[in-house]
Amino acid sequence: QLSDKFHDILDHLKGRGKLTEDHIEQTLRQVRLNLLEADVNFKVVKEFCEQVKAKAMGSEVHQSLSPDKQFIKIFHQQLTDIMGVPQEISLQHKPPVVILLCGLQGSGKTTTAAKLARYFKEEKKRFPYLVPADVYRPAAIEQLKTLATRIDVPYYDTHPKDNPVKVCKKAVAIAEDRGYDLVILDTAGRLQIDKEMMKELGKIQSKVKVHQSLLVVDAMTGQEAVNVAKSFHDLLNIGGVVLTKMDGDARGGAALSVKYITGCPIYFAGIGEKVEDLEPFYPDRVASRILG
Amino acid sequence: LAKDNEINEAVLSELEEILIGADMGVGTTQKLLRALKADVQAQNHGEIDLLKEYLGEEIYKILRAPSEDFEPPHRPHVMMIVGVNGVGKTTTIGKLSHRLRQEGNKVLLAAADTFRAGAVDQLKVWGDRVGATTLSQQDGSDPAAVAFDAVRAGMARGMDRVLIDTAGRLHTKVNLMEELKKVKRVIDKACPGAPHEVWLVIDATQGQNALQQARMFHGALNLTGIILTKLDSTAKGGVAVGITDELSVPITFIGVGEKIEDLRPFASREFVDALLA
Ligand SMILES: Nc1nc2c(ncn2[C@@H]2O[C@H](COP(=O)(O)OP(=O)(O)OP(=O)(O)O)[C@@H](O)[C@H]2O)c(=O)[nH]1
Ligand SMILES: Nc1nc2c(ncn2[C@@H]2O[C@H](COP(=O)(O)OP(=O)(O)OP(=O)(O)O)[C@@H](O)[C@H]2O)c(=O)[nH]1
Ligand SMILES: [Mg+2]
Ligand SMILES: [Mg+2]
Repeated sequence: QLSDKFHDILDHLKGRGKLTEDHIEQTLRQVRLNLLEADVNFKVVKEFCEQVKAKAMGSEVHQSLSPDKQFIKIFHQQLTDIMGVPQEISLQHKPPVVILLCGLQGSGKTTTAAKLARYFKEEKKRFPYLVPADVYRPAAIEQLKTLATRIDVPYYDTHPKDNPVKVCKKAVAIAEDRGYDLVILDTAGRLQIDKEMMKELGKIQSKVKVHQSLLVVDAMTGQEAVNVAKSFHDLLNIGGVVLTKMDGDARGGAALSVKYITGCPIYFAGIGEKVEDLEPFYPDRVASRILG
Repeated sequence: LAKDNEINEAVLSELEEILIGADMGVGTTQKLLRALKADVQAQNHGEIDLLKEYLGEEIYKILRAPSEDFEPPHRPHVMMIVGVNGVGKTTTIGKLSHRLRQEGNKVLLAAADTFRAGAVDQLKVWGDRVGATTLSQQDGSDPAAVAFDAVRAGMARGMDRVLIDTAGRLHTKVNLMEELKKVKRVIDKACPGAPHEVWLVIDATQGQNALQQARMFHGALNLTGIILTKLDSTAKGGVAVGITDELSVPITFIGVGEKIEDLRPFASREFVDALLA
């Protein structure tokens, strides 16, 4: 338990004036290892620890609070500041509101597209329209169509030979025509270093008025979460994140890395394979999980 | 990581960042750096490039597979492919089948992912692409039944290889892991001794959770191989070192893209060089 480790190191500070640099360093060494084991990116860990150290240095040890509790308070505050508070995605736009899902291969975009459609239909009384814009992966179109049919949500009839940019443009036009107020674009998985595929997303954003581009990230992602998020964020107008596969036992350090590097709110968490398995993202729960 | 050594602290930090950044994980990284610090040779040569070579050698020792007595494939040689969601199992089966077909094998694919939308269609596309028969049953049918029937068909039709695609599942889901064990038992019923291979697919973009995945799948199924996919990404797949070190399951192939030919036999030297680049 991290708090136990803090206690062991800091207990002898009771009654002393300040948290000394040496003791803070020792404690931060434990914190550092713990965060790295949780898959938080090492650069993020470094900066985070420096921030905690700066805040802890010279902070008075209160009589009412033991030094380890004091340290935990500072540490927890810093983590909470980064992770933020639960945020609801804003769909306050003239309909149809267009959401674009993007991310690495296999991160859970197609499943999340269906989950979001169901969520907005059932919980928020919207009329979603699902758009399969992945023409590359075998049977990706079938996958989304099957899910859409299951939740009784209309979908654009994409064919494998279609151009994804044209598909998105046509689909939004159809939505406007038929009064669907929410369009969810499911795109092919791609590497952030694949220039052509990243350009394709840029084209979709320029040809279609996309209100929310969401990066879908697998909770098990390792050190590269930072590079992936940074590239997607820099090249495209990413407004939010969905963290999937939170139902496993991954510590989820990628959440901290992604939030830290992009500043984007994590709106939803995928918590299972079924179409109902979506919930709002709770930053403080994930912060505790990352800390182990 | 103690400060009591000849090797420059700054150099050690830099090496640590390279290893951690490659997803080697804290445990493996500490073990390797301890070995480095204990080595007199390393202590006398503080330059980072030489130290990297030393580290590379240590990692290579972990990854180098013991020379296996290559067992000639049974007929049919049955291979079960497992792993968590989205790692690349189905695509890898497509690539493996292509290789096997090019070597002249008659290949049968079993669509034992009866759960996920589009899973059977996806495997069928690959089957058609490589000239392999794909057997499937209705959505929601028992994966064990699909596997059983496919292995029996493979035997009856004189297939050289039967590849079993399974649904992705998190290793924490007890009922799903039990389902997989059942699929394995049933395959043995269809063909005693089968499956001859149980390979776990690990996604290189994942972090330390992949080690836990490997432990759980190995405990449940007794893995005979690991495939590391998505090495064409910026991820280095360093977690494979910890997995090999702890479980001694050999890495057989790596996935380096989404196309049919994007599969290569695992080459430990190349992998280590890329890891430390
Ligand atoms: N356990 C769990 N599985 C999930 C979750 N979200 C998606 N999955 C599974 O992850 C796998 C990949 O999901 P997809 O929706 O196909 O992922 P994708 O990002 O569309 O994949 P590509 O289009 O190939 O890039 C599937 O097996 C899904 O059922 C989740 O929150 N929890
Ligand atoms: N870049 C890259 N993508 C890959 C590689 N292998 C698979 N993929 C992609 O990863 C995504 C998921 O592949 P699948 O084969 O559906 O993965 P899976 O493990 O069968 O997924 P589930 O059955 O849903 O658990 C697809 O978009 C593949 O094209 C690889 O080596 N490199
Ligand atoms: Mg998809
Ligand atoms: Mg699959």
